[in-house]
Formats: sequence, structure tokens, C-alpha cells
Amino acid sequence: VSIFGNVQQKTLEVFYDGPAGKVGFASGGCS
Amino acid sequence: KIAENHHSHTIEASSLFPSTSCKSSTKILSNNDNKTSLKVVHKHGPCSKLNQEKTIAAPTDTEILLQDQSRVKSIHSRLSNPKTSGGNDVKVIDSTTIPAKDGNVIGSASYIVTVGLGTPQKELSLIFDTASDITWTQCKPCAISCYDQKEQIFDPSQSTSYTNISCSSSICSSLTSATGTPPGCVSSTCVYAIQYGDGSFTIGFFGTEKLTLTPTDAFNNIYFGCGQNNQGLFGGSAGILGLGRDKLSFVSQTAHKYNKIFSYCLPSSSSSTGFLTFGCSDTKNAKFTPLSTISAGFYGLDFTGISVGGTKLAISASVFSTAGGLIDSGTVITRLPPAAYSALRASFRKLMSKYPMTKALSILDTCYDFSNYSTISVPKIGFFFSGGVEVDIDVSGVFFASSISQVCLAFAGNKNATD
Repeated sequence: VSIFGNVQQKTLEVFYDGPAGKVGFASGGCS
Repeated sequence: KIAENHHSHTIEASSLFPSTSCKSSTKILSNNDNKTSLKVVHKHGPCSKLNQEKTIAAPTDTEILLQDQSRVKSIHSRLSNPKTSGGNDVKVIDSTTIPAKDGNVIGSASYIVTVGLGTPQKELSLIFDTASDITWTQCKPCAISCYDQKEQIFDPSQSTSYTNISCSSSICSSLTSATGTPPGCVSSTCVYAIQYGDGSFTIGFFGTEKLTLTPTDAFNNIYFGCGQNNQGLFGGSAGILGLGRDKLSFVSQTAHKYNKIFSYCLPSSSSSTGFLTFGCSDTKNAKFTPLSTISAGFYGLDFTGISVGGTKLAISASVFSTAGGLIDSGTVITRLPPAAYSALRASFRKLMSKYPMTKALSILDTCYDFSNYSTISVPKIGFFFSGGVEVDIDVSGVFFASSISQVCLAFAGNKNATD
């Protein structure tokens, strides 16, 4: 499988929405 | 970062490395009725209390990459051997032998949060892991073995809120799907066992305890593993906070409060901080892609394309769909199908051709020597996911920097197209 690893996730806010079955990304999430 | 245009970042070469002191995020961690936030730090950076006094050695870059490869192998193994098949019963407490028919994943998972456990509560730093289901910590009396951890080892006998789970309980039986290993039974108490892909493992009593995230958000009777035989690469942390999709994960156990919604931000370097939030956050700037059905155990993600320097690479959609994809908080380096990685590497090398290349670092084969540069220009890299979502990687996510003379593109190819 392809795996989106944690180096590439840096500073993105990564959202997990189980009930809606979706994953989201927002730039500049840490600041 | 000095400058940015549509297609590249210009950065100071020195910014590729963490500073020696911790700089906390400027983001205010606000808590309210709907959400609770914890600070996230890198296990081995200056923001981590596990790193103070440096009594526990950090792994080398090569060790980190080797551990990461073990983690990826165990993910592949788990996908090809779903954990519902059961297996031989486990030898517990009196032995270190547990079945290795598949592997849970640990590798170099390296971001930690601090939670409170028990009554009175004891602070414990746990690795948070979206590919683990069970939350566990080392417990006294460490009947067989405990590895070195920075904080005091949790002692259930000193907590008024600890309870053992009985072997006859249905929740004990459900350990098979969450751990890949059928439960054991000692003196009528349920025993869990988890073996990780790199050979690390934890075995102990399955119990319930009060877990406190913040002074206003505490949960009674959270199922967790109280480890009596713990060995492996946990880097001084007290255990794992399992954020996977199984019904025993912390996310599922707190669904009544947070509805299985959580988010996190991993900091740009080990000398800064991020956060882990349970419950609804502000998502107005977020782009969403559907969770794919690659596996019930992982958060599946459908990759559809890659752009480098503003140009979308010519990669057939079938290259990504052949094996599927997932997102993982614990895998360090993004893995791509061989054809996708080749295209990314070729384009990146072309746009970076003004810089001298140097020797490979373990699984990373595109490395540069920036010794003679004070600033560098780095092409932007973007990922496309199903639903037309494009996510630009931050410049901190492009390289894995070992030293100024060996800074490597932080992507790797899988061995086979079907991996």
C-alpha cells in the first residue's frame, strides 16, 4: 500500500471524522 | 522560510534542523464542552520530558529508518493477514513466547502526549498511534520485565479506580480482533498480548482504569493493558495510546463524548509542539477525502496523483489503485508504489539539479549535500486524493535531514507494485 507518513503530515491539521467516513487536511494547522 | 512562490519554497539551510531549545506552538489549546486538546511533542526532541537529562538514548537516523521499514512491513503483513483469524493460545506471564503470525505496528512511532491514569492520577507519556487499537502502559510489579521509562511506572495497587477484567467477559474475547492474539487467562483475570512487527511486545493484565485527558475531561472504566512483560523499542515512553478503529481503541471508547472525531497537528520540527484534539474542531479551511475501505483496521486513503514544482506527474491512476493507501501517524516516511516513486524522484532530481547529490541514507536514495549553501530553493510537492482533494506538503515534510551534508528526500518506494 501507499502510506502517507508523519514527515509529510507535519504542520497539517489532520482531521479524522469516523461517522462521516472522511479524513481532512488543513495547512498551517499548528500555528 | 524566506520566500515562497507558487512552485517552490526558499529556506535557510539551517532551518532543516531543530534548535536545541523548545519553542511551543503559538496555537492556543482551547478546551470546551465539545473538544479537548493535548500537547503533542516529538519523543526525542527538547520539548519532550523524556528527553531531559538524556538518560535514554535517541535512535540514530539509520535506526529510525530501519525501524520505520519494520513498521511498514508489519502494516503490509497485517493487510494480507487480517487479524480476525485467531491462532494458538498465548503463553503468558511465565514466558516471552507469543505468536508472531502477524504484527501490530510500532517501529519508530515518535509523537507523544501526556495523559493522567488512575486515582490519584499519575502522568504518563504515551505514543499516540492511529494504527494501534489497544492503549497500554507498563505496570508494577513488572512481573517479568519492564523497559526503562522516564516516568514512574504505573502501580494499579495504588489506584482506587483500577479493576481487572474477568476471563469470561465478552470484552476479553474481543482482544483477538484488537491485538491479533487470543487472550490468555491467569487466576480468572484476562491477559492481553501484543507483538509488534519489529519484535517488541507487551503482555499483561487487561483492566479498566480512569483516564484523564484534562481536568475537565476524564473517563472512568477505560479498557487498557496493564503490562507485566514489556520489551522493545518504546523509547522511554510509558506505552501507547491506541487511536485505531477497533471497538477497543480509545477513539471508540470515548465515542459517546467525541463521536469518533479527532484531529492532530504534528510540529514542523522536534523543537516545537503540536496538538491532539478529541471532538469537533474548526474545519472551515480543511479539504476532506473519503476514508477508503482498504481495511477495517487502518484509516484508508485513496491517493490519485502527485505534483512536483507545480506540475502534476504523469502517473496512471491504476498505479495507486492497485494496492490502495492509508494514513498513519506512526510511519515516518511516506511509501509510494514503485512507478509513482520513480516519477516523483525523477522530477524532484531534475528541479534540484543545481545542488550536489550525496550518498543514500538507508531507504532514502535522493540525498543532497547543502554544506556550501546558506539558502536553498525546494520544489513544492502536492498530493491528490480521491474527491479531487489536493494537499500541498509543508516544506518541513519534504526532507529527512541527517546532517547538512546529507539531506534526503523523505519518500521511498515500495518494493512491489502490489505492496
